[in-house]
Order: sequence, then structure tokens, then C-alpha cells
Amino acid sequence: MNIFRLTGDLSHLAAIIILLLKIWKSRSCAGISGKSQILFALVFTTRYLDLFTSFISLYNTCMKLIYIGCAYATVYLIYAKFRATYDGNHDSFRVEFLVVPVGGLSVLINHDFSPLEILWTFSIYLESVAILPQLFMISKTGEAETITTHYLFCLGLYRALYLFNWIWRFYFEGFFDMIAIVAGVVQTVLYCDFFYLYVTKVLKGKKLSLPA
Amino acid sequence: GTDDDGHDEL
Repeated sequence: MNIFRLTGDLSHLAAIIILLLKIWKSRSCAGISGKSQILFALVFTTRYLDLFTSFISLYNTCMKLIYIGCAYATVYLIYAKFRATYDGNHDSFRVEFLVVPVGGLSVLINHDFSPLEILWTFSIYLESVAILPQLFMISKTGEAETITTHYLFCLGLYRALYLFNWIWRFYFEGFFDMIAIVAGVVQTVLYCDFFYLYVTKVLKGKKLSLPA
Repeated sequence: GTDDDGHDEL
């Protein structure tokens, strides 16, 4: 555990809680991609199956349970409790174009050809692109609520901090996981355009709106 | 590579 890993995890947790609170307090999931949230629930489910097979630490187990619990709670709020506010017409990204290639790639390129390891690999690859339906939705509507941009910023920051964590671990522990690193770089790069808009607009007090 | 006991990252 190093400072980048810890702040990365906390940033991830902050993102998840910001989104849950936003939906709960406003009683609305307008502007939120339910498809991205389903993908994240799938990511956590396939990655954390090792909860049943190996114990790493109390911290590790607690965070996994919180992430999974919050992911399903978010999906429940969007598709059940506040379904009437869900903007399905704008959430039109075709997720099969992500899930099918990612599934194929995880069978082809993995550390070990075993069911749990393939599912872990699938979750890593899927996480790297799971935000695309949300970014697609924002590009379609041309705007995002400020609280939604805070959510996205924390979510992008989390993976960027993990990149520093991996650099740290490579130098001080000789540890590297090529699958996680490459997918993490892809994931972080997908946020770069958003990071730019966040810094130049949202942090200066303006709403995030894209030019028509 | 990965640890023997799985992945410690979240």
C-alpha cells in the first residue's frame, strides 16, 4: 500500500458515493448513463469473485464489498426506484460493442487460462471502457450537471493515481501487472478530454456544456 | 505478473 494506491481507492470511493448521493438527494438520475452503471456492476462482480477464494486483508475485503454494494444500489436507483427520471433515449450507446470484444480479448490475452483469472481479466478490460456510454451521453446532450462532472473527475483521477501506484510498485517492489497497466493507461486516456473541460470550465465556475 | 493468492488491487 502506498499513498497513490490509497488516494486512488479513496477517489474511487468518493466518485461512487457522489453519484449515489446525487441521485438520492435530487430523486433523479437525469443525465446519468444507466448502461455505464450496469457495466461497472458487472466489472465489480466479475473481478471480486476472489472474495470467495482468497483473503488479502480486511481493508481489501471491506472495500470490495462497499464497491459492489454501491454499484448495485446505483443500478437499482436508476432502473427501479427513479426509473421515471432515467433518460433512456439519450443513453443509446451499444454496449454489446464493448462487452463482446472485451470478452474475446480476455479469453485471448490473460495471465492464466482459468475461469476466475479470465473473469478478472474481463473486468479489467471492461472497466477501461465502461465509462464510454456516460461520455457518449454527455456528447449527445451537449452538457452535464456540475455534480456529474465531479463524479467523472473523481472516477478518472482514481485510475490516474493507480498509474502512479504502478510506477511506485515497479520501482520499489519490482511488481508489475502488464494487463492492469495497459488497461489502466487506456482508461485514463479516455478521460483526458474530459479532464481538460473540467479544469477549463467547471473549476472556473461554469457549467460543462459542449459547443453545438 | 500476479500474486499466488490473487490480485491485491481493487
